[in-house]
Amino acid sequence: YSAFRPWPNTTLKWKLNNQIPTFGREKTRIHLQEAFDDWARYAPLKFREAVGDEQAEFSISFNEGNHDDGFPFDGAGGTLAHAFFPKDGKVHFDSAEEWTDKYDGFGYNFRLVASHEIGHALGLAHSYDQTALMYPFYQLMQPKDLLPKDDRDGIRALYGNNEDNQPTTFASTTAKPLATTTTTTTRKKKTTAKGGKTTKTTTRKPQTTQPQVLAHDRCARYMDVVFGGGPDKWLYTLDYDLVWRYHPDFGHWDTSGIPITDVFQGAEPHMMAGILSPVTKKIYLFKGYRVWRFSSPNSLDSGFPRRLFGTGTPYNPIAALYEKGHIWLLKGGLLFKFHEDKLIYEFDRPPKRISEQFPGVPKNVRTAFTYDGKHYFFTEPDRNVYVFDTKTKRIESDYPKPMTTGWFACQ
Amino acid sequence: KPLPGKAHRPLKPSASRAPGIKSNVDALKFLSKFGYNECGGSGSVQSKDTGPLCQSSFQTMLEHFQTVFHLPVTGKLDDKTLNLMNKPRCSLGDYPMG
Repeated sequence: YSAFRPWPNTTLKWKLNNQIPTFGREKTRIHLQEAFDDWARYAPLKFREAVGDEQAEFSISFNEGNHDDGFPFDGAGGTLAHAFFPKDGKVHFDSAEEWTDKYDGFGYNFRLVASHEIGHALGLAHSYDQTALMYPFYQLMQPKDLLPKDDRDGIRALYGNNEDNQPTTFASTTAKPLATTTTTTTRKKKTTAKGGKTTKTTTRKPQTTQPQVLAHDRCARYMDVVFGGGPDKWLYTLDYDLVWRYHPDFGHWDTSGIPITDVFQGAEPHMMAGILSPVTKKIYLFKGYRVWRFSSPNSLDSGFPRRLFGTGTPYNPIAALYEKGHIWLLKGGLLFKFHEDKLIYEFDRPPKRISEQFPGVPKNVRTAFTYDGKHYFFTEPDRNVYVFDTKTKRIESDYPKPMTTGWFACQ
Repeated sequence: KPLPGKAHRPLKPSASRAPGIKSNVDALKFLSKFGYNECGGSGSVQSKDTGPLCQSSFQTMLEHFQTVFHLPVTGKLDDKTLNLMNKPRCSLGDYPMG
């Protein structure tokens, strides 16, 4: 899969501008809702149709030939549809095609093509996995096979995991719910004007999902591994067997964790340290005496994990930092220089102390990471964070601060 | 192909049909349209305005297409490549950056 760019919000509305003449509006809406459900089932996304002149993120229409977006359709066959990445939201279908709602090989199944295009509108590019829905060429699939694994991985890479695998939709207070929409209610007493009598209407608010609360905990918890600074700008945190990510542009965490083996194939739970080398772009994860090396989150380099040898090799390093072209590993208040090319440690005699290399940082560091030219040190038991600026070689003036507010993912 | 016994449904009388890909020129347009022209321009493979550094030959583009779609990498517009190019598809390019 190729995850390109997500929407910053995950509750999204769609607007249908016209329909397939042979389907009519209702049938077109139902199959579109099925297509949205395909994605909502595997990612914490909520979709519903916009009501009246409500603003919608997705604008869906059927056009023929030139329809002034610079991508003319070409008649029956050839190109069937296209969509634009976030935050554009336009989804166009070629109305010259033979659209069908059957899965018998005649014509082009509208739900399948719609699901593919919605994948684009949600931020996924084409995939070269021939079993994928995001494969560029039309291929018949049966509904029970949706979504294939490649597409599940792709949408989770963008939006995280949807724990209970149920498509979730939300309905506006005025919308006539579609046959498949679950209605939401709020638990409040309402007075209705009928005959002056008060009637109690019990309604229930959609549950705020547990992960939201967890996300907040994320700030106050130690994570086994924290690293970032890759081209995708995500800050990856590993918390035992789950990966949680934070994106500084959108300012929010994943709403739920993704199993570590889904993101870093070949990794194990409870990794101890990790880093992304800004020079080689390789991701290293450390645990015990072993090191895993990834060229990208889902491609473990051959021959890894490897056992690291040499006297004095630290067992279960607690953190990895990057400075001036090399990697420091921390353990027991000491620093060990790790050589990427030779995959060995080099340590000074006597060993270098953290406070020597990073003046002002105390000995009781519990974990640390480097992001955008700064080192973030988390200490215990006082649960403070120190931010060390590698340019000025000093702790930033208003640090240390309490962990709950003092690191950028929580400010 | 129509299943035996099932009458093949004719296309909508009004629908024009997408032109098939038959020649190198057609294939070049297809490859440029869907992002296989590393020079980024569409239709101009050896374009002067992108400067001497940008030399993306038709054969290179074909090999790129054949490689990513697990076809025999012949660098020629052979039957298997033509067959895939003529399959109905999404009109978005295959490279988001493009």
